[in-house]
Amino acid sequence: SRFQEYDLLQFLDLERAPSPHRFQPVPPVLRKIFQAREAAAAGGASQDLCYVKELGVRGNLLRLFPDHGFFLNTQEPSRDGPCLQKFLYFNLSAVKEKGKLTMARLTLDLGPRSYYHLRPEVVVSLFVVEERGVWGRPHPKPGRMLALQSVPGPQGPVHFNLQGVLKDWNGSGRKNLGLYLEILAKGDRYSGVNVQVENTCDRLMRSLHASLLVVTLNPEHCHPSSRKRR
Amino acid sequence: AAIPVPKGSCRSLCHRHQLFISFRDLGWHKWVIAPKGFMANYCHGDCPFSMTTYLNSSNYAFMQALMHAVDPNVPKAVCIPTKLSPISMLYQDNDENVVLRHYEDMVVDECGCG
Repeated sequence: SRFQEYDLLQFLDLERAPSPHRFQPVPPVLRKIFQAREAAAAGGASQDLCYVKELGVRGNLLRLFPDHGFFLNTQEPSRDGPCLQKFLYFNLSAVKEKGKLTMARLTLDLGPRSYYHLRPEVVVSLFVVEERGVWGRPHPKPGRMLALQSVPGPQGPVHFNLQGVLKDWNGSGRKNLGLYLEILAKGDRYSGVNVQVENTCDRLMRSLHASLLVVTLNPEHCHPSSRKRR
Repeated sequence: AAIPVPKGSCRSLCHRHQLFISFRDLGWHKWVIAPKGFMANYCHGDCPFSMTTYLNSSNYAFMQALMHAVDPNVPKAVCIPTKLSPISMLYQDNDENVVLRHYEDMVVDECGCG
C-alpha cells in the first residue's frame, strides 16, 4: 500500500503524474504504432524499440502536439485572395528532456477524402512567424517562407518536415513564435468555378486540422543503432 | 551417486511469479490511455544442484550449484530473469500532447538459475 508512486514516475522519466483536463483523441499514427508494438510483444517477437519503422526514423519517444493557433481571416474569404489564413502554434515546452530530435512532421489534414471534393487545386504556403503582431490580437507577421506546395485536390493529409525549424527554435535561441499558414484555392474565373472555390474555402475553414509529430531518441535508453550502415 | 531430487514441491523452485500493476489502482487511468497496466513479474525460488541441469540455467550456475553442494560456503546459484520484453505507454501530458513512449526490458517473461 505504501507504493512509491514518485519513484515509479521518476523511473518512467516523468517528473510527476500528468493531470489532463480532457482526453485528446488518440492520433491514428500513434495508435497504429502502439498496437503494432503490443502485438509484437505479445507474440514474443524481438523488436528494436529505438526504431520507428512506421516512420522510418530512430526514436523511443513520440509526441503529437495539437495546434493552439487561430484563424486570421474570419471574414468571408476574398474572391481573389487567399482562401484561408491561419496562425499555427505548438506548445513545445514539453520537449526539454535530453535526446536527439529525429523527426518533426507538421500534418495539415484538409479533410476527409471524397469523390465530391476533387477540385479546385489549392496552394499551401507556410511561413515562420518572426514578429508578433503590434496591435490587439497578436496578428503575426509572416517571416521566412518554409514551404509552398500545390495540392491537386483539397482533401487528405499534407505533410511538411519542420526538423530544421525546431532545431532553430531549440538551439539558436530563435523563439517559437508560431507559424503562418495560407491556403489559396485556384479557381478559374471564367468557368464559373468560383462558387466551388467559396464552398472549398468554407469547408477548409471547418475541417482543417493541424498537428505536429515530434520524435526524439534518448541515447541513455537507446544504444547506438545496431543496424549496419549501408 | 545421483543426488536425490529434493522433496520440496515445484512451487519452491525457481520460477516466474506473475504480478500485475493496474494503472487504475494507482489512479493513473486518468492520464494513461493504454495499456491498462503492466506485468511486474519477478523471479523467485530455489536453485538446487539437481535442478540446474534443466531449470533453464546457465553453465556457470551448474558449476556454482555443484560447488555449493561440495562447500556450503559457496553461495547457491540464484533465480534470475532469462527473457525480458519491453512495454509501450500511450499517455497524455499536461499540455494536451499525446505521447507514445517505449521502455525496454520492463517485463520478465522467463526465469532461470544464473
